[in-house]
Amino acid sequence: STVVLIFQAPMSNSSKEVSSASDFNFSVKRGDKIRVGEAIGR
Amino acid sequence: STNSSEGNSFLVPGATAATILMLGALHARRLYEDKKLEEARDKGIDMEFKPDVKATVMRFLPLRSISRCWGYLSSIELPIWLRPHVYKAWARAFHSNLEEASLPLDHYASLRDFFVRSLKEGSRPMDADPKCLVSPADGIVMRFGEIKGAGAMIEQVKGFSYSAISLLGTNSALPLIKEDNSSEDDSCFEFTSKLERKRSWWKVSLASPEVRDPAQRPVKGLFYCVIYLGLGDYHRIHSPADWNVSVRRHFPGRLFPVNERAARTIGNLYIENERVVLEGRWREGFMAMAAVGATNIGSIDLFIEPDFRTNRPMKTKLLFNSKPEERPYEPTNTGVALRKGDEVAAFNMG
Repeated sequence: STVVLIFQAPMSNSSKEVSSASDFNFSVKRGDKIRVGEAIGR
Repeated sequence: STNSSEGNSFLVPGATAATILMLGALHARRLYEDKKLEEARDKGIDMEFKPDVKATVMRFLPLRSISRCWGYLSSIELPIWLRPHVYKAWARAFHSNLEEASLPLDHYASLRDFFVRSLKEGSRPMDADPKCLVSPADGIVMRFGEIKGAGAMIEQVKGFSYSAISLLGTNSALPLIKEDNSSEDDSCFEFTSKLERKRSWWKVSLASPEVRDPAQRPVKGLFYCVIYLGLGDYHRIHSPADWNVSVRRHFPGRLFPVNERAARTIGNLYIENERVVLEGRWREGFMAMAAVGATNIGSIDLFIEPDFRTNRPMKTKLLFNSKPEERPYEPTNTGVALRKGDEVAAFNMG
């Protein structure tokens, strides 16, 4: 079984190409074992 | 008659040994392939999409019936003395943590009950950061990233992608992606409850024109994360954030396996399989969660809609109907409010 999560979140304005503190960043890597309640991103 | 019985007594052990050897060889090959795949993943090598004969054959198998049959077998009540042995064997084979189970092992009447077990209080502490999204399930992160381009495509594996709208349904409120890969955002307020939404409405109405200037709003992107649940994993789904679910869609379909190998060999895997989609909004805008079934895990229960059932016998033409069964949640505009960590759904055996 699989869960696919799709969501809107703040991102860098591509024209500036500068990441800011308000951008969404994933905190996981591919292949990571993750458990309910652990952050996937901030 | 004597000749025939002599022949049988020779053939039966021979055939059994040959079958065991064949199954052993297949299992060894599978383990070897899995190891190779894991090593490649560790090295950062992306395996490409490559359909094979097995994937083609799978299309002709009655996987939904097989899944229901498996569900029936796994729900047979086991004698109390046998239960701990069966569940411990399962845990050894699929690396489950039995210490987390909320009940003693002999309280689970069947393998099916054991499979959807709840956990002891405090086994899954929620990340307290209000700005984070938490994992809705235990499993392996298969893919994640930003959804880019006008087609809003999600990569299944390198060389094969599917559209987010096919996964969620054509009625989805998925925001359109602009040329710079940002997404449309029709709201500049947060809401997690009706009351909060009302308050935010006042905030927006009374705000000065500078605050409502679109240039001041943060640019929003669309992101995705795919989590694969193995057989030994805890199989309940939780809310990844505070959000409001406004609609549920059910897509009947096939029940292909969804492991890494299947993702690499079966095209459109996630949009051909039976799935349940919950859609709504969180503080940053759109949010949707799709629970995709598989052969072993054929049915999905929704705690927010207890009467709802999946993996029922169905006519073939209805199975692949592109129009899902849709149910909007009351009250209109807000739907069901979920808090981060709330139990939302469970994957059942068969």
